[in-house]
Amino acid sequence: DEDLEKHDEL
Amino acid sequence: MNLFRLAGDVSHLLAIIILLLKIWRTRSCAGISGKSQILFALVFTTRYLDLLTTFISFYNTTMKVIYIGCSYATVWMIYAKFKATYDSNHDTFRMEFLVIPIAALSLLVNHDFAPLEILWTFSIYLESVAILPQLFMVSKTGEAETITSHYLFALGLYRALYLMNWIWRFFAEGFFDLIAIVAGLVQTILYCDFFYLYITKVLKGKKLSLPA
Repeated sequence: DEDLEKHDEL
Repeated sequence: MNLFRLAGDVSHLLAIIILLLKIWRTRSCAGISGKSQILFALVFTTRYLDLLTTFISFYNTTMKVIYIGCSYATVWMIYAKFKATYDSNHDTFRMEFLVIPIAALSLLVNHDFAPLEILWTFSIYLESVAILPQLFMVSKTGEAETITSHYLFALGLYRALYLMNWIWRFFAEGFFDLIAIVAGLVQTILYCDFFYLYITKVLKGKKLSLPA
């Protein structure tokens, strides 16, 4: 899952 | 980016700055748990390693750098610059009781068994309980300075706002991250008792003191 590989939250 | 998340980030930033300014202007870190601050520095360091690998946005990078920088500055003030004012006798929580089980948990329950992902998971779990040494210290001394209460309120509010952000994101984007949500819930629940005291005492102009 790409969303999880890139954690966009702080 | 939705309003809850932005408000959460601002609240988090405000908490960090309130603490820095409190220590700097009073030249004292009395009543502040150095151990919680070490844990937060560890949280930011392990979570934001992706600064070196992934670019998300200017906002994201800037905030991460500010959080890490302020966090280390706070630790430095407590353990070096204003060391003489650090109340180590009351800061007796054992950090290893949190760090070791959480390291084990992050190895067992994560999204992906990869170094950066495990460190991210570790940081999420650790953040949820990193305030415990500070809350322990407040309960041990039975009181907190009003400015320290404001710090704790802003810090607790940040994750509560993130919970609303996750509800928003679930319905708006179909996005949810169970690890972050469960840890965020735990984190927010830990503050509930404090929130109650803050609203019933500090907001009415009284100092936060616990019944003996």
